[in-house]
Amino acid sequence: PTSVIAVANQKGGVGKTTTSINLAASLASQGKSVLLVDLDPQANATSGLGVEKREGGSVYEALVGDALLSDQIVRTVYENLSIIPGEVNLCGAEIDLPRMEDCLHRLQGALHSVRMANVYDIIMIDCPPSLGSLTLNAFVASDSLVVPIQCEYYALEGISMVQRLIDQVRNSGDNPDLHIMGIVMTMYDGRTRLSQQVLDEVREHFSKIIFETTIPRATRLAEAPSHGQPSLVYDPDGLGTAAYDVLAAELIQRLAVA
Amino acid sequence: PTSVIAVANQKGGVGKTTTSINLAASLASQGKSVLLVDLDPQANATSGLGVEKREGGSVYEALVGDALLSDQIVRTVYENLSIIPGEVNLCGAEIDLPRMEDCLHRLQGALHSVRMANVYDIIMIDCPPSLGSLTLNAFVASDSLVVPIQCEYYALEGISMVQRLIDQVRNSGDNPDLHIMGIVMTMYDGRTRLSQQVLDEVREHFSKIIFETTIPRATRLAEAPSHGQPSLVYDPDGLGTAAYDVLAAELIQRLAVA
Ligand SMILES: Nc1ncnc2c1ncn2[C@@H]1O[C@H](COP(=O)(O)OP(=O)(O)OP(=O)(O)O)[C@@H](O)[C@H]1O
Ligand SMILES: Nc1ncnc2c1ncn2[C@@H]1O[C@H](COP(=O)(O)OP(=O)(O)OP(=O)(O)O)[C@@H](O)[C@H]1O
Ligand SMILES: [Mg+2]
Ligand SMILES: [Mg+2]
Repeated sequence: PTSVIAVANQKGGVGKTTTSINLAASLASQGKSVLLVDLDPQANATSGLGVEKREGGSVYEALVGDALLSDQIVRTVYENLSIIPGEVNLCGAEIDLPRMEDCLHRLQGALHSVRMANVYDIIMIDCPPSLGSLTLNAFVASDSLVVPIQCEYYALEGISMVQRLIDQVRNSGDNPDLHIMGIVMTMYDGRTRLSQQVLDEVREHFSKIIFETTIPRATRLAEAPSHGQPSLVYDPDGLGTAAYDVLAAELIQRLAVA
Repeated sequence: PTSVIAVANQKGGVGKTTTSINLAASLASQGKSVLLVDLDPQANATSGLGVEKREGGSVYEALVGDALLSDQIVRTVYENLSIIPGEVNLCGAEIDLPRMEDCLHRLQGALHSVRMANVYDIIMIDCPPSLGSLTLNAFVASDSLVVPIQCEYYALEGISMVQRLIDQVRNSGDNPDLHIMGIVMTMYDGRTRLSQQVLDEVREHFSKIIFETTIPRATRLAEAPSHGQPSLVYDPDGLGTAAYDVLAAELIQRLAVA
């Protein structure tokens, strides 16, 4: 069966897109068939994989109208990895969706046929940094969440908001089984005390769900998107690539026992 | 007269809150009377200044109802610096506001009496990372914008979206005079080629509006919020403090000739 996983955290700049791209690419290189959905109007996951943004090419039409999501799927040059690109129009959805009937179930409905076709092992959704209707739609449409947390103070504060939103979606009955598949610590910089303090704190409070793998701060991870390549292509022997490879194996392990 | 400035960029984690707090603190230390409005449901500016978050203490009630904004103003322990705290309920505004009449002018209306009272030289609004109704309200309510841009690739891509939103607000007549007061480059790391490339690119394309001052990547800037202090208190002799001090002087200069 297809697993739908949202990569989400309303805190900005914590590594959601970097994790979506590189985790998806590593999962694909390990033989999983992956569809990446770029739900962010910034469409960073789209440009980070070197895919062209096309007006009308995103989930937007399927969210606010009746367009078929399967028509929007684009194969990337990377084996086993396809994407539904993002586009600027998605920011219209933040204003349009709240005015629609059943506005929280639009993505779940649009993804239904893609999911039932069982073509993909994993559908991964890169979420924008907000708690608006796009992110809420992703929470309702997903089986579980991967929550990236930067090793910095403000990111620590943001965890309670993610949990609050999960509880809201579970308790309202919109998606009663939603849970956090794992917390992944990102941009860990061994030279700073702050990184270690935040890591220790998250390990202590979320010991059951935090991934073993920590993603180090690595400049080449930040350079890769300007070449439109995932890290395993841009910097195959780098620290970032190795970390995302191990994270992918850990995620596959957790899916197997789920 | 009072100047209203929104610190905004829909890209997450580019230093909006760090700039809001430290620019406001430096402006206050240079004798300007400043009111900081925390418009982000994450309320990072509030905790970064060591101010307590109180349910009902934010602009939320004034946005969706008729509460008086002046009742929400809290003096900080720092001279010349007051704040309207953020709170989690603000994320309700992203869903509630689009359903209201005149939803883009709610903050402008609520701020009107505070502005007319002429108590503050500057009202600075820390915006959330999104293009939803909270940020749109800030664009309509402000005279100008300060746009922080991180010296990284994705941040570079985000500039066109900010410009698009400004054009939308100007052309619709909601705020015809809105303009960018300045672009401030943040987290500049002299050790990486990427930082220099992004800085050069922004200097080339936006030479008229970029601030001279560049904010360096400095770990003590990221540590300060966990102590609830602005950088000029936590690390008075540090690089981050010096940069924000110079930026404050540059901003005052630009306000004088505006
Ligand atoms: N491990 C890392 N090491 C170094 N740089 C990183 C790392 N992870 C992400 N970055 C860089 O940090 C910035 C923020 O990361 P990214 O854009 O992936 O975060 P995000 O959570 O998707 O942001 P947004 O909230 O805007 O969607 C980017 O410039 C990215 O290249
Ligand atoms: N110049 C700097 N040097 C080092 N760290 C910094 C600097 N500026 C900001 N940071 C850190 O980077 C992270 C992102 O900054 P900040 O939270 O201010 O960005 P933001 O744009 O307000 O994020 P959001 O989009 O979530 O509102 C924070 O952990 C902050 O402490
Ligand atoms: Mg992103
Ligand atoms: Mg912020």
